[in-house]
Amino acid sequence: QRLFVGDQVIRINAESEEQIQLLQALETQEEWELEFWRRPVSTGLPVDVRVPRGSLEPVRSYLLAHDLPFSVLISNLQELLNEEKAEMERNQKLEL
Amino acid sequence: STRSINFAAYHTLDTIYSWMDSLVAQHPGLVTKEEVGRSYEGRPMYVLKFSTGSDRPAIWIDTGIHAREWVSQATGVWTANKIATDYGSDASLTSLLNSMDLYLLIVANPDGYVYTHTRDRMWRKTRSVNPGSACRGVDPNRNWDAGFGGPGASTNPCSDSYHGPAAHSEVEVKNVVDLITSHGNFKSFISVHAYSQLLMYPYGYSCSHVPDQPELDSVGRAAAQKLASLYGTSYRVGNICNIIYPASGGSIDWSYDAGIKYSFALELRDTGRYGFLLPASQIVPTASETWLALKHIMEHVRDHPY
Repeated sequence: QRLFVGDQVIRINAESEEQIQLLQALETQEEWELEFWRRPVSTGLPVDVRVPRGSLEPVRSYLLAHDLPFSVLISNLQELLNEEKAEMERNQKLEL
Repeated sequence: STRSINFAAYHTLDTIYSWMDSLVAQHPGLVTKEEVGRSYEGRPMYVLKFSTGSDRPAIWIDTGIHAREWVSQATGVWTANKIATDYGSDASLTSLLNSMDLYLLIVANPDGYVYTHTRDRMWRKTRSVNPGSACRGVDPNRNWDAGFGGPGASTNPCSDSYHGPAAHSEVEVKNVVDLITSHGNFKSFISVHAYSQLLMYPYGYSCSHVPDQPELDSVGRAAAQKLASLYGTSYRVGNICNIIYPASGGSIDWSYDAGIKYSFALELRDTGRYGFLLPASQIVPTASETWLALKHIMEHVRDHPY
């Protein structure tokens, strides 16, 4: 099963068209293996992106270097998935 | 035999399918489970049909065409139960089902859904093999014959928005297309997604307004108001292209172009921090508020025959 240990989901609130374009450039950056849950479209909509653990540092540097305001939505994706799985298992036992 | 189910929990495909049988058993005069075809990996695709008579116009609702959007499928389960249990006691729903049929496809992408339970919780697409590529799957909401291959869809099989080799190449899409086409009397087509809190209407493949834009916008805004009346959840309303981004090959663009005027897509709630991982405790609140919007749309469809 695919694991997401240490992966983070980051929310970026672009404040200008120029920042949207910077984020769109990130979409084509294959090396960091980013997964956009919500793509950069306009300043009115937040951008959510899953960042693999190994790419956290360069992505954060990129965002800071371009004054892109961001916050961490999910600090460790795998922890949330583990909780979800445990809850499902508890529920299945109850139903049985 | 009947099976109870916890609506405030996420469930496997087998559990959902098994529960469907129970729902049918409990409401034999109202609900039937029909196989609309098989998925790429051979899993049955079951639609619940709510019907009280023959030769009726119909409403279509599908949930979870994107596998990882679990609150969509869970909302489908809750909604099916709501419809079955409220029939006969809710006057408006009763009158609706006395004049129209309702089809509910709870798991529109069964292979992908199973894959999210067993291999990759973040999987979105189908599981079909792409010849010449190591990457599998097609985005089933870029695969419809509506501006197919246009903006907002990828030609790369490794992309999450890969449109596939041809329109309706995905059997999961083709099964629905065949059912809708052969039926010939659907008046509304609603697709349920998660998690951006949107209520959308066509088009996604073009940013031009559809002829029915004023009416669809008005219905959508009223539906979003009804939804917000329960917990204050705020939805944006508009056409796909302008409210998010151009996206070709989408299901409701196809249905609209096929003559189904009341075509809508919903993106259900997040609580701001979870995305595709909305906690199970949020399923019932999400489904409850969504029901108010769905009901408003369906009532409008009932009251505005065309």
